[in-house]
Amino acid sequence: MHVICVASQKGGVGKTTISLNLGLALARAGHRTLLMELDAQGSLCLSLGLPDRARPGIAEVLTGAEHIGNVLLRTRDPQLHVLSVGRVDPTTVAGFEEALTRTGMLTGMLGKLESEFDIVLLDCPAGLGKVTSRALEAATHVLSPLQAEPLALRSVGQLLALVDRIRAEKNPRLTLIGIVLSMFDRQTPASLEVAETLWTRFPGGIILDSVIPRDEVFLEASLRGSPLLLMQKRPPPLARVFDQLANDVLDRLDTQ
Amino acid sequence: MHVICVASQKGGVGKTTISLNLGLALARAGHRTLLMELDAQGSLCLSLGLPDRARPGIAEVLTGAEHIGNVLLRTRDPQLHVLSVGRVDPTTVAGFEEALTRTGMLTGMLGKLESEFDIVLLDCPAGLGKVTSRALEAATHVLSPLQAEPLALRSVGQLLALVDRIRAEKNPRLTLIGIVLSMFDRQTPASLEVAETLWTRFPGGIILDSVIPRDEVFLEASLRGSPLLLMQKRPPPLARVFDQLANDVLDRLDTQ
Ligand SMILES: Nc1ncnc2c1ncn2[C@@H]1O[C@H](COP(=O)(O)OP(=O)(O)OP(=O)(O)O)[C@@H](O)[C@H]1O
Ligand SMILES: Nc1ncnc2c1ncn2[C@@H]1O[C@H](COP(=O)(O)OP(=O)(O)OP(=O)(O)O)[C@@H](O)[C@H]1O
Ligand SMILES: [Mg+2]
Ligand SMILES: [Mg+2]
Repeated sequence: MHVICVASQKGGVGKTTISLNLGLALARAGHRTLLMELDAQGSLCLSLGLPDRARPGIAEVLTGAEHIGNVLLRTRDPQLHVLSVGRVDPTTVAGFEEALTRTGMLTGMLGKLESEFDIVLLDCPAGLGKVTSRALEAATHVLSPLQAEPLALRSVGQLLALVDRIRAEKNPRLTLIGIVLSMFDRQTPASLEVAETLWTRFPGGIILDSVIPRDEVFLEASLRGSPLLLMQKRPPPLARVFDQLANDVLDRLDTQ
Repeated sequence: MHVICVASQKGGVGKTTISLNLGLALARAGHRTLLMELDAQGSLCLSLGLPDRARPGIAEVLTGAEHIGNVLLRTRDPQLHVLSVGRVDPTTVAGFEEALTRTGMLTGMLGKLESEFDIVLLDCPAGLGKVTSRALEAATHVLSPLQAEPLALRSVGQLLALVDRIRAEKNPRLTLIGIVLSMFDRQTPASLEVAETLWTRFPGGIILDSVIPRDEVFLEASLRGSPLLLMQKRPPPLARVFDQLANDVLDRLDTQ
């Protein structure tokens, strides 16, 4: 089972949106895929149209109220399941993060899923704090969305430094799949400049070929509560970007 | 001294951009203002054009290497100072957050600044974890940017729940200044829909009149490393939005 951590220090760069649409594209390609929502804000389930806090998930597994096997949610695609963050009281997020990051907790949960899934995507909260660190310790791979905006460019180096350290000290198998450029807008000079800097600064192979353009259709999808690929009978052309991203990722996972 | 916590659960909504430009507008209005960067990614200093990790700041105060009085950075405006997050090693962010959130640490630092500043803005990392909780415990007021996008709308209620709990249990003086709509784009239906929902869902007075439009000039400002207001001899019309926001905020602080 491959466990892909989707992380970035910068907030609002497309981690959840990419996790969701990539997960769906991997499922459509025939891989048993699980989306695991590690962010207490719960926007993965929101983007799937699941009502607010309705479903038990990780929070209930942490307290022992539920067994992980009983809280895996089905989606419209039989190969795609979701493990929601669960009912996290917004006033006790710090406590939830404390419980989630206890030694061995996340690894233990993933261990129970080993036979059921081929690929697990971990949707992380923004930042390089405890939750992201633990997720990197438990993962086999890491994918980092980079928003095509100047402030985000600086923080990508910080995540890569953390990945190197965790590989050296805690998780020798942790492999960087790469950086995926997100919210790229060729009409905006600042966005173009970020993309050019990225392509020249990082050696070949680290930047994935697939680029996610900035597009209003993502906002409409989250209003409607359904990921891009499922949105219409004829999914928008943008949905093909995620099929391509899935291919890029699979090539690097060597699971073809 | 008023201490305003700028916080949101959702990432990438404009916390740093608003802290910076609001801080500058408050300073121009004659108030001795300090920007305090609580987010380890350090994008406040980056937006001010200060080179990466060059300056000591909060991290050095926490280890005792520096006294807080020696690490306050001057800016081009004599009334505006910055306390940077300091040299935080990206591989030990969890440790930095642990030290910052020790009981009484933040309140102690703010206590030392009491006579020097009229207003302190706390630029928080995304999320409702330990850093934001401690900042709310130490603050007198809270301002929450809300990005005019559907996913962000849901998370604003979660922050308000945390604010209520912290006021009830830890900090009775904590007052909500309000919610400021950010990245509003009247051309995008999803953005308009969020704004309309916001104005109807929240009672009068909670939503500030000032609205920050989505505009490329913010990206250019962060490329150039200078806040909007300072960018040109004739600041862009957008800069006036922050003068208006400063007035809105000052009215609610009763410091006029
Ligand atoms: N390519 C895109 N074009 C336009 N909008 C996008 C795109 N990708 C995501 N969005 C929107 O941008 C916002 C941020 O995206 P998202 O929530 O996926 O980022 P995130 O990194 O998971 O944020 P957080 O740090 O809060 O977890 C959302 O409103 C989403 O709908
Ligand atoms: N009104 C705006 N219009 C367009 N772009 C904006 C606007 N405000 C901020 N930005 C840009 O959007 C991105 C996110 O803004 P910013 O970094 O201020 O948000 P944040 O909430 O502090 O993010 P984080 O959660 O990472 O701390 C940055 O690239 C910034 O330059
Ligand atoms: Mg997210
Ligand atoms: Mg910020």
